[in-house]
Amino acid sequence: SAAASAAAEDPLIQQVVGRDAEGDEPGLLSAEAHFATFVQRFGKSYRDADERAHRLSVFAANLRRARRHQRLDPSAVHGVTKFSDLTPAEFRDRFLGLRKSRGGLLAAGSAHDAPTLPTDG
Amino acid sequence: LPDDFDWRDKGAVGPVKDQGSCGSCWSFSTSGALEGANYLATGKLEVLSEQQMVDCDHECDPDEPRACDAGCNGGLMTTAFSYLAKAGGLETEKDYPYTGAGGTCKFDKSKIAAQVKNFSTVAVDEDQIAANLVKHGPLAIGINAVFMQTYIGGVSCPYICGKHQDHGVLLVGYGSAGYAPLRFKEKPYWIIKNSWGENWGESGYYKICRGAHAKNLCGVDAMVSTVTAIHTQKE
Repeated sequence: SAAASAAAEDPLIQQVVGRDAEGDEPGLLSAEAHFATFVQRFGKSYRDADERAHRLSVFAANLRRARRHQRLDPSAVHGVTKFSDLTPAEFRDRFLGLRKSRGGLLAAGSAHDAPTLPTDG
Repeated sequence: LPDDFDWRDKGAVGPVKDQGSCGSCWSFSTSGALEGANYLATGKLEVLSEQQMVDCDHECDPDEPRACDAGCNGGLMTTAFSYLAKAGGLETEKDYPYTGAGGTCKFDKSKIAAQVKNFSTVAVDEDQIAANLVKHGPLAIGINAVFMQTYIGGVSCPYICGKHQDHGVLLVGYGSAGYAPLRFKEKPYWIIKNSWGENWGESGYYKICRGAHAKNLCGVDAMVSTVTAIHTQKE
């Protein structure tokens, strides 16, 4: 009943349901609908139709990835973010920037170890 | 140690910022830690510059001479603290605003608003991390950001997560009870300030599990550094 109610209020959901009923691939249609909302919500623009199609395919892969993350991380909410049209490699290159350090441990530079602090009482 | 602690409630944390398409997370983590330390030293929150570090900090790790801070191409918080200690300090965001791209260094010593007194690394121990957080202010930490690309809210507690850190963020507090619905239990968590704007995560923040069954989750406990500030008076 919640879905029916949402569909009644949201023309986008009605559109997806309608197309699905005609036998199109539900996953792709769902991704297209989500992508349209994503583009509008985050003010995204792409240089041409090819770029848009590529970003849609990346977005669809990220929807699957978000579902996978949701299963692996059930206490958080995972879904569409402003990074949903980026591949993991693009995301890493553009938005992460912590230099790699040996063995994953802190490259301390000239930092000293902090003295041990009391933690009880 | 208190059960719950949050530096945001105490006025030591500035607004959420947005690094844009630039791998400068390390500079935001560094500036956030010094903003908190400076608040503790002076009682005043100065929003500090990241662009100064992006443009001017080319400090290298003494143990890895080829690993140097490199603006949008990445850096490390401890080497940034080392740069700040040598350069004299950090200007305010207003005096040296963020552009999201590297440029020529325009550092003006006369505009220094916060100075590093000392910095150190914290042991891989949740109690020590919490104690240093409470005593010295927000901590610069590294994290594996693989689950952050799709994160919207809640307490992140993935069953598996890489431990190699690839993102610099700021630890600002912790809570004792974030509800994990599918595990039917309350989970303690860290509160982390990110630099991807307010429209990411929980108004720019990320919560990640801590505690006995979530030690060093996503490498969050293994790259922690603390800084203290000198009480400076801006002219």
